[in-house]
Amino acid sequence: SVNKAALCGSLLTWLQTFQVPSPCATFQDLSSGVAVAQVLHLIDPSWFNDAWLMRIKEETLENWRLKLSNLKKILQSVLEYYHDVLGQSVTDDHLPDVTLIGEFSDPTELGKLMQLVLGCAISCEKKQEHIKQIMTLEESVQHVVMTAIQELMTKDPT
Amino acid sequence: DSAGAANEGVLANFFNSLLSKKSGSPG
Repeated sequence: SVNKAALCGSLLTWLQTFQVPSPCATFQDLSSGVAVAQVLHLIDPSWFNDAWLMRIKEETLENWRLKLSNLKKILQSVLEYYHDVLGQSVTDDHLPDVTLIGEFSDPTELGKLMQLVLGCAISCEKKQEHIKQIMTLEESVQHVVMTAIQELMTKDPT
Repeated sequence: DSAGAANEGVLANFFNSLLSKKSGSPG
């Protein structure tokens, strides 16, 4: 399956195409969850709406408990999205360990989280726009993104 | 160079197939 740490670099490049207000340049930037939440808000603003986004705290600088709280909210909402909107289930090996993300910005676990975000983007109502955005990326990045999507698809038992 | 072109084709086919798939459908 996809090497999640390598995946993380390519999906970070993809995430940057959303040009969210919060810093989104390094794995460390992502560990607060704020940038990821802002991307989800752009992916599907009806589900990840303004009220949801306001519950994600921005002042997390070196406060890993606040980061963890953000990441847990994000993961829970993403799993609900898969179940309620996409009608898909998420297998255990695709579930990121948010503690490792919050404390160590772990690339493997971040890769899993972004892979789930990717799954939202390519299946939601606005998927046309998001898929075309992916097709503008460098070929090597597109290849990793394609592999990540294929892996998500093959592991979906429904 | 043909390998590059082939890879490009694979990517384009894959993402175009995603585009034509119904939204919200599983997998």
